[in-house]
Amino acid sequence: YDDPQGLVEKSEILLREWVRLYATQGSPKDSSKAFSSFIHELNSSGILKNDDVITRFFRICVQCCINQVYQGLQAGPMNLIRSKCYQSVDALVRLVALLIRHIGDSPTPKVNLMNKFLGIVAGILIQEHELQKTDFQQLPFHRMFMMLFYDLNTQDQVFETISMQILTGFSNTLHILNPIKVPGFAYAWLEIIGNRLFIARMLALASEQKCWAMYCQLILDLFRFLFPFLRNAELAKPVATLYRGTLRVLLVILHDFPDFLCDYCYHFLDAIPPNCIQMRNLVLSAFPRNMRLPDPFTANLKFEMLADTAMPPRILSNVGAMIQPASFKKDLDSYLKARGPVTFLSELRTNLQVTNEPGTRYNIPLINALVLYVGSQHIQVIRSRNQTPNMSTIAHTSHMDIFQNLAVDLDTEGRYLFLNALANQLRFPSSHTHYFSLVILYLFAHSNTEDVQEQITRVLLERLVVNRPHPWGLLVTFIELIKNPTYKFWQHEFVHCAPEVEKLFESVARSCM
Amino acid sequence: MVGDQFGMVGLLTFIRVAETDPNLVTLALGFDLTALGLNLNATDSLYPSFGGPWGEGPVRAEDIEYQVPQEYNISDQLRHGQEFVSSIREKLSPLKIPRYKDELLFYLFYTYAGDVLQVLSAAELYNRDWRYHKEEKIWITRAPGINAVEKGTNFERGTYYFFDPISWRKVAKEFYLEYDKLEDRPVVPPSYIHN
Amino acid sequence: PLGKDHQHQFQMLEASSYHMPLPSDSERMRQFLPRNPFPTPHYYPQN
Repeated sequence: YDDPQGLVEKSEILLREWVRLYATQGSPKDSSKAFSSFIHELNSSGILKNDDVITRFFRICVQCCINQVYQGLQAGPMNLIRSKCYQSVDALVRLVALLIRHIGDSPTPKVNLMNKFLGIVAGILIQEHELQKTDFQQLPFHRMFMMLFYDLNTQDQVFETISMQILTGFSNTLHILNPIKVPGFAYAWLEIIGNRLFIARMLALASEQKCWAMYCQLILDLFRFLFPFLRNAELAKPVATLYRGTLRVLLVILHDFPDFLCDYCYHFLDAIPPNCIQMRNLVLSAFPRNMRLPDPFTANLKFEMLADTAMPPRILSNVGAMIQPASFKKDLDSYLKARGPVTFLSELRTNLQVTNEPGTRYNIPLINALVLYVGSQHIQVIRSRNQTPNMSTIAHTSHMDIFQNLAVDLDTEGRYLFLNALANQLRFPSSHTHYFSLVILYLFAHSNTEDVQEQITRVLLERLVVNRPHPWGLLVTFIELIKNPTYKFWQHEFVHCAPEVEKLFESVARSCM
Repeated sequence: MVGDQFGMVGLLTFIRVAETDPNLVTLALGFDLTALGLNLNATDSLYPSFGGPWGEGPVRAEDIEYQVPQEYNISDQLRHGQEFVSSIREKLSPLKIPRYKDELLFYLFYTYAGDVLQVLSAAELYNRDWRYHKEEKIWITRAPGINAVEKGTNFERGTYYFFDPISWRKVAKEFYLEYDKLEDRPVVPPSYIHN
Repeated sequence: PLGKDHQHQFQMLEASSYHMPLPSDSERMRQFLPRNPFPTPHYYPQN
């Protein structure tokens, strides 16, 4: 870094002096007394002279705190290293927070200084991660981000005025430091985004849910990291630990912020491997906080009886834009409108098989988007004729052509993924849950091969036999399937294919009845 | 029936494996989520006391930041005009140093550097026949029942107990002890004598 | 099969799992007694 002569030594001495002042004069809450004396020393040492010197000073101090941990590892036990690290890091972070608070009057220099420090810590973290390899220590970086987050989120009107910039700065930094980028920091990373204050600020206190999209991005970063290990069911202990921690965070969000999971459900479904049935059920089980779910086991429960069935779920993504390439989207739209050309149907499978994701031959996000798009369009068309979706209004349409074609033309893997995409729509009472429940039952009733009925049963049943939670729409649909004699469910060979399966059906049927 | 893993046979296999190798199907079958340390039936929100992804339960009450009135802060001092007016710290019950166990005295000595507590705890340790070695920077006391193997006018050699702040326990050690390296009785500031 | 980069990610994750974050890493240090700064002998621990 070709630091000016003597700057490193000077910075280290200043840091040590500040740590002492912070420890003796300050308190976990307020170090203004210590700061009011120390700021003059900083100034007279030329540290505040200009941006460049401050940046160097920050970097040298951060590096000091990092080195202290690695040096400590040679000497003593982790608990002593921890408490020394806490002392130095908490003091440094407090100094940074006070400099942010007192630098200039307008928000901009404050935000710039904060982002500068976050960037320095992130840069050193990435560098250390590459240098130290499996000796990398997450502790000092974790502590730095966490304590700075606490300090900048105290009830202080100066920080309140830049609260959105603070949350954006931290979200961007954590997105840059996502687990794929720095896997050695993954546990600390999840500790930070799963921290109670971080959740509070991002999901509860930020006005008008302004930070929800950023928090969604961070959860997606986590899912993307886990995807290959979970898809391979490689639940070695390190992955199982991260997965279990993820479930705990998701449970808190499901309990406290179900609307967040409802709104971003489509994003999450693309990022959860098909074999992670419980985690997917957890996301699909979320329902809007102000909604009262009717008991799915209510006798003769009909969607039409529920007021919520009239409303579509909130969809924050532009589903149409997710259907690529544009030429495919154009052909799709023209088929939906004109129910032609028929070649569109015969080429459908190849369009869905284009994927660069190793380990699967199908483009799962595209299948999910196609199902959601065609279904949404179909509901609109039916509504535009002042009708409601039912077994006859959904039949013999270009939309149902596509679903029936996919049910018949795809191979077993493709059909499994397509039926999963349909089942992913079975959530809380809404026009989508109602419509897709009808589509699944329609396909079951009108399929010309038992394979389709078997795979529909498989897709629904595997979501029911796992530990709770189970999405409301899934239960209602399965109950209809096994109760309504129209579907002749119990006459199918696959229902009796093995004693365990038969027992399973009977127990599910009993709990449903 | 469908012959590969995408039909009922696939599900049946998965059910059978669930009995023999649960780890392989943990992801699908999942956990009993009510056993992850969260009270999912709570009517209040969970996040304010969430203990983090690997916490065993909610955080302790003392870890949760509450905005308390400034007057309640025992560490901060109120600023009225220019002078600092201390807050409720005088109303706190005085410390009863002589009643604390050795280990707590060592804790106060090592964690309250540059604070009067460090001196108060040192003075009490001195009363209990511990002596602070100014060069080794460590507390030392005689091992009960073991006499010095060698004694001179200003030194002795024998086995002594050292308090090791790293492993946080008493460690017996052979040692050549020079009396002038031991600190005399620590001087407690008069205002704290009543403690 | 997992790609090479996944193997690297797993190794780094596994290595860091031997020093998992502790709950205290995310908590402020608590001072349960008020501070009384005092000039202690130089040979006492100073931090």
